[in-house]
Amino acid sequence: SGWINKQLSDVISVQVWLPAMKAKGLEISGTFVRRAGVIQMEMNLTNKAMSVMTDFAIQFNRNSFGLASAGPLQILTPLSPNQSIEAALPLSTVGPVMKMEPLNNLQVAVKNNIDVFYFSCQYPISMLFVEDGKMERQVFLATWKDIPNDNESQFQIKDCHLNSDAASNKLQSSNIFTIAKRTVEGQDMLYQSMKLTNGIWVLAELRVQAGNPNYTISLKCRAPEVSQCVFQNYESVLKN
Amino acid sequence: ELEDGLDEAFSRLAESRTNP
Repeated sequence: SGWINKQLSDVISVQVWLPAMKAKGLEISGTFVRRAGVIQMEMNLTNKAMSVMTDFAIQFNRNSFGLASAGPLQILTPLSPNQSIEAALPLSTVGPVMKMEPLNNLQVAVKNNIDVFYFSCQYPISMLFVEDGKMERQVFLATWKDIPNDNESQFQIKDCHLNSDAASNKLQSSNIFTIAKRTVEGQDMLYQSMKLTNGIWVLAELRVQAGNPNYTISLKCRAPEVSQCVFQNYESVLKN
Repeated sequence: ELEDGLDEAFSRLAESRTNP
């Protein structure tokens, strides 16, 4: 059932990035995945035009975390009218960097034999959470103290019905690691860490109170502009 | 001893965040 759930969640997060009417009949939908450290953009391309499409290529604009295609878009056969094809594009994080708004925005250019088309999409920031993002406990305590209070952001996650252990397990599957758990006055406090591909660490305190469906998440980071994206990621992981 | 100290430090952190 874990596998089926994974497939389902992939299906749910598939989005239409380029509608056919904006790209002379080429429709692109897709999703981003991270599996065992490999980031991929999984796409479905459909030809809704009346002529054959060939010569596909893809390029990203510079972006906040240096995402770039790590190989060509592998569509080796012409795409006939009404035909769809799946393509998985491996991504690297060593491309050119430029801060985007929102931070996780990606501008993409796709070309075929007809024209060049552009679209924007947003990737979940958890795609950039590395597998070795569990901070040493001693380092966590020192870093938490060291990061100024002005760099702390607090958010509410409403309507969440997991207990703290279930939440912790779910978050670990997107490389958010629980380092310590304490219970104070009936409230579970989870101390967590994650590390982005560019080496930025994010420290978190997640408060879960039995019987209260509203969690409080506090995020501390030396680059606090990532906090909003990280919060959105907590919400989507915990609610899906 | 270090581990005990860290356990204690996390307890103090959680306590101080609940009752600042």
